[in-house]
Amino acid sequence: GTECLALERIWFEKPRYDEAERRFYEQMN
Amino acid sequence: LSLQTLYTYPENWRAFKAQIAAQYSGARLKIASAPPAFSFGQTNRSPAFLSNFPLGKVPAYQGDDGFCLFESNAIAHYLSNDVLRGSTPQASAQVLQWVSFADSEIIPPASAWVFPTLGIMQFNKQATEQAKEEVKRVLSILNQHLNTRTFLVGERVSLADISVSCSLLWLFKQPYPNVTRWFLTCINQPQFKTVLGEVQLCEKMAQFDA
Amino acid sequence: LSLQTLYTYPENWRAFKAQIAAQYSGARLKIASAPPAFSFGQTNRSPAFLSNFPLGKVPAYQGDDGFCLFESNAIAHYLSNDVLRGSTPQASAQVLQWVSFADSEIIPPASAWVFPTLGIMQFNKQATEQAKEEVKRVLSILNQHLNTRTFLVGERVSLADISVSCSLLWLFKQPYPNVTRWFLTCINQPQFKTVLGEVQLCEKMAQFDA
Repeated sequence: GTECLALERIWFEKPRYDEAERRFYEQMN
Repeated sequence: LSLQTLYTYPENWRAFKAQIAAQYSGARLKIASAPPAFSFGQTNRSPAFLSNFPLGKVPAYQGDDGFCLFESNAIAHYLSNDVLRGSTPQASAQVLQWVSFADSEIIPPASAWVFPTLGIMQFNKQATEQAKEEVKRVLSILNQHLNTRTFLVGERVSLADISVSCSLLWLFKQPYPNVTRWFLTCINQPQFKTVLGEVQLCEKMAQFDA
Repeated sequence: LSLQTLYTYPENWRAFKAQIAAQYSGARLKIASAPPAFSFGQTNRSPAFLSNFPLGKVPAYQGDDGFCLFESNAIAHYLSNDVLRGSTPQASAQVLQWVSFADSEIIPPASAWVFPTLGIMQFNKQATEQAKEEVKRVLSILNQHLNTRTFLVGERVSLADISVSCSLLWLFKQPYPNVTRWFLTCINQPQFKTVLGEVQLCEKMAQFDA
């Protein structure tokens, strides 16, 4: 089962992107 | 008329989904996106806000009856009407299919591509090339689906079109004729225009292609 | 009864959502997860499959009437009944809120944490620490919400509980009492048990904590 799992496309970096977006729009304010 | 409030920072494509849905359903929505009503980074960190919206994220919705909602898809769905949500079990499932498609297939590579151009993420050539390929793959699937259709689900605008087109706002003009035709059809609907204003489609792929 | 088919690889937590929903709604579902019905990596790359499911992703659903659906949340929603979907506009919006929460707040850090322990991703100490912190933040929000509730939305199991508990299957025992209580309540529902079998909750946080 894990080799199938390895093919799953998951946005591992999402928390980092959320953080970057938050900082960007906080600065915009 | 009930005063429902949507908390967000300005120009938040996730909030646009709820705002456009409200244009169709007629829900009267107060947008709290600037002081004193809301200031991103302060208000959404206050105990009062966090007790209603524990993630501290926006968009966040509060009904005049105190009903609170976070997660942009849930808010847009709540502010929609049955036509937008899909009027049959198949249609409503297809609407959810495209809403999920936007979040899981478009946003990740689109962000990986666009964030570095906004200077909010480290630019990495290889990652950008990979993201571009991903976006092209996903857009050609969308393009294929739109070959024979005006809208994504059924014959009318639905939450699927609203979600997918808002998720594409980040991207620039795509060399996919059906997607561009569909995108222009959507953003020229009066309800989209009221919220998005004039959307400038850049004349070429993202500016760093220079 | 109509023969509806769900294509997936075995032990796919995204497919479990649809399978558990079908247990509640009584939808009769044929699971195609092994040859000759389906072989992951071959069938989902065949032209026939791609013409119905252009992303080539599983789980993928095909009704006996030929109706096709991809994206696990759309399939689970379609195979649910109105109790699971939420019987009022508020409840159905809250169900979607927690379904989105599972995908956008739990899965990314949970996968970043657990995948290296399964050996399917490079272990990186700093990334793992960050992912653990993210998971703890999100689980404490869930824990807080469940302080006063048996289930996530209303008084009965809904698609919210099915989606969030399936997204937590990857994680090991959490030191969050309300989450563990709720999790055990969910996975001990007969409909969950039929699909998940006995879920072993490890005695400690993910094994590499040794």
